[in-house]
Amino acid sequence: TVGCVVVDKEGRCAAATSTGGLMNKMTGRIGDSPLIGAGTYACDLCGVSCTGEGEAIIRGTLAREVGAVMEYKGLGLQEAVDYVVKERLDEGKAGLIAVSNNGEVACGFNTNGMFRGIASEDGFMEVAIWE
Amino acid sequence: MGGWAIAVHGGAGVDPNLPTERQEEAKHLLTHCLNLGISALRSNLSAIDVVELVVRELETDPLFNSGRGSALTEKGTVEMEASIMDGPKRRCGAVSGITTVKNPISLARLVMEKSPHSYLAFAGAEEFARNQGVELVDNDYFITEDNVGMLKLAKEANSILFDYRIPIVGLETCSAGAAATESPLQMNGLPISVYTPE
Repeated sequence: TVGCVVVDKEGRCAAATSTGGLMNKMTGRIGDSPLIGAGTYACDLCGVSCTGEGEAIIRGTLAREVGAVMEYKGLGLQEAVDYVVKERLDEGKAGLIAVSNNGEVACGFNTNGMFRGIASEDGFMEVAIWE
Repeated sequence: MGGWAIAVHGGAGVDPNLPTERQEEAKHLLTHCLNLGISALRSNLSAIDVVELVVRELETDPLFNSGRGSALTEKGTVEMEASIMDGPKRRCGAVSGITTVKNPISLARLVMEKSPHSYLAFAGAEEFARNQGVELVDNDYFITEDNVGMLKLAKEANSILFDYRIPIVGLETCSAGAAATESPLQMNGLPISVYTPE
């Protein structure tokens, strides 16, 4: 699975996710990536793209959950990402990337690693795989 | 307003034995895609345009599990899915069961922009693609030798392999495959292998 989230200069957030799914999957199996609110979500507060064990991400409505805890609990972006990965995945393994309309960018995962890259206008840039 | 920011991912759950050169290859592609997005943002493209542009690039490179280089179904074919969402007004588009569209994320974008719906799947999505004139290719375009080898491994291990690569070098050692049999991954609290017989 691949994904990208962006907040632009106007503070507008967007998210996109694309995947081939699971190796050896049944034909017709649908995972989290095309499900708005599970694998992908964006609103005026944030943009989120998820990857990992689709069934767990769907159960946890993971991407929307990040926006929800920011909206209802007033959490910041990284706090929201950490909370969702810790509290909403049960035993599922997954990771996600997210941006906020304030220009924040975050990622979180409970797997042994995640292929990811992050950058922001203030010059921060990081490309990493492991913890 | 805090300025622009961008993040990309290529999947979570990484084979612990992934060779260094494959790690470098992955980092190289992620850096390339980040830079593509950064220059688009500096050119004042909107967020929704940038996420589509970057995911198209990731779909076209066979390294990660999307577009070319997608994981294979139990039949050895490719069925892709994608979704996109624009924060202001929460507009969204999604597709599933895509077998001939070169860049599924752009089809998802067209569902959002050019259809009255949010989600189209399988034959309906493929017909919409033809009507919209997006670039179509044979299903073979998406299939790589790496993945044919991985599917073989998965069938031998009678399991569904989790969203990550298995190094060709590792094939002899069957590291992940062995891992799959030694300590099978859990899904919904069950060993992942129970799903295959269904």
